[in-house]
Amino acid sequence: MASGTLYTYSNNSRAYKALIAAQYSGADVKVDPAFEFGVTNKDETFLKKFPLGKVPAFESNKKEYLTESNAIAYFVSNEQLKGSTPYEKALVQQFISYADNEILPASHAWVYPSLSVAQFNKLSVERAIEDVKGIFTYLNNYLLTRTYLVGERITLADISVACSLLQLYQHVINPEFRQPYVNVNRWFDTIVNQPKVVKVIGKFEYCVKSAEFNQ
Amino acid sequence: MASGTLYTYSNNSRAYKALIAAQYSGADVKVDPAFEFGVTNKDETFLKKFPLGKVPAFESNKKEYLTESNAIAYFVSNEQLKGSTPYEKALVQQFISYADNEILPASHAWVYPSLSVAQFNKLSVERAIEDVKGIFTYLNNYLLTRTYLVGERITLADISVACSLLQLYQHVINPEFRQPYVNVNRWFDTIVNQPKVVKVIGKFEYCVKSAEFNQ
Amino acid sequence: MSLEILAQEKVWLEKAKYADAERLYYEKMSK
Repeated sequence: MASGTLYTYSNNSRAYKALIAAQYSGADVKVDPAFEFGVTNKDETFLKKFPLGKVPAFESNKKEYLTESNAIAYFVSNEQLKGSTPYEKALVQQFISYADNEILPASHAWVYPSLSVAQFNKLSVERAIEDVKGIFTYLNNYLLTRTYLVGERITLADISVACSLLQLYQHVINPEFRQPYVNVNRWFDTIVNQPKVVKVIGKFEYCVKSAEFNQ
Repeated sequence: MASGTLYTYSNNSRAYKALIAAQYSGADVKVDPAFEFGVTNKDETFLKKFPLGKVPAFESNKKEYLTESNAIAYFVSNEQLKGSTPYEKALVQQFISYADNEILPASHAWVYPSLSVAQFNKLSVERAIEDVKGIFTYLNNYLLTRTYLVGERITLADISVACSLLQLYQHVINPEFRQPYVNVNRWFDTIVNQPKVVKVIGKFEYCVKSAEFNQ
Repeated sequence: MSLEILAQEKVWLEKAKYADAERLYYEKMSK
């Protein structure tokens, strides 16, 4: 696995994926302390390496450049994180895709308006809430008999899905909403309280009262 | 790599990824001829295997179940398609993510209203067109000195990105729009005319006149 | 390609809106 520098702003749940993976794999990944979002990623040096100007972005010690959080997490992972058998490797890919294609869109559509980061549209938010219920129902059934999403140990599947759920559990999913999803809650709580995960995200604070849009 | 049955409707560019990968790897992947979208994927037998009811969905000959097109494509791929070195494997992941997270949303936001399968919002479509220009500019620069996206042979990176561009090139990107993006056009044309790709998608027909929203 | 089927596919048409919101939010927080 590679070592190098990660460029990101703080509290970036996409960056967390790579940082958590590095904790497990032992890869030496340092966050650039001088990075200033909106400034550094617009300057010429950065854009030469990362033409899209997006973060997280990774520069290995061998001057290999990567963008897209899944790619960076993959690059700094060890084999265990990627899945132990061919089928498990594919299942890990499945959950990584599920996190990006299903969970994140629903999360953004609920969380961002609720944090007043995006405009509030009642129908969109209601639809997002229904989507999140569908996601939680699916995961809850899936995790009935499992400790981890794939195999018997933590993989990039758990890391990706958990990171995609962080903002939901932190800002909008209050105790009443999450109460029925016992298995998801158990699994999520296990992940966010792993010492290696705490090292990256800190002590996780669950939502008490759902955030609401404020003009 | 695995062999088995793919459940999908026809002309599903997500399903194409797995089918093209199987052509290259030699995996024996058959599309279920009896599949009827909206019927089969809602019946109990299907939902027991694939609780989300989505396609493409894959059932291997060993009764292993997968959803998410990237996971299926990965599962039926050989090592060459996944990337030859650790860095190349990560670059393949990067382009797979880029296709899903950047290209597809912009494509859908332009193509769907233009095909009248989504409401037309002038600002949204204009924004999508700008995003597509950004994507094409990035890829055009990247492909200036490259035949394939990663390494010296076709990989899942080429397959994923090409499949994510199909609807754009087919429905809305007319000759005038695409004229400046010489390298992307060259690369895309190379991919869609590979005999193994033609076996899956047929002879590709480029957009002549951009589709427009019709109430 | 059946447009009917396409219409049933779940696609994220508003991604740009949220991507912008996210970027502006974190740029502001960065300052």
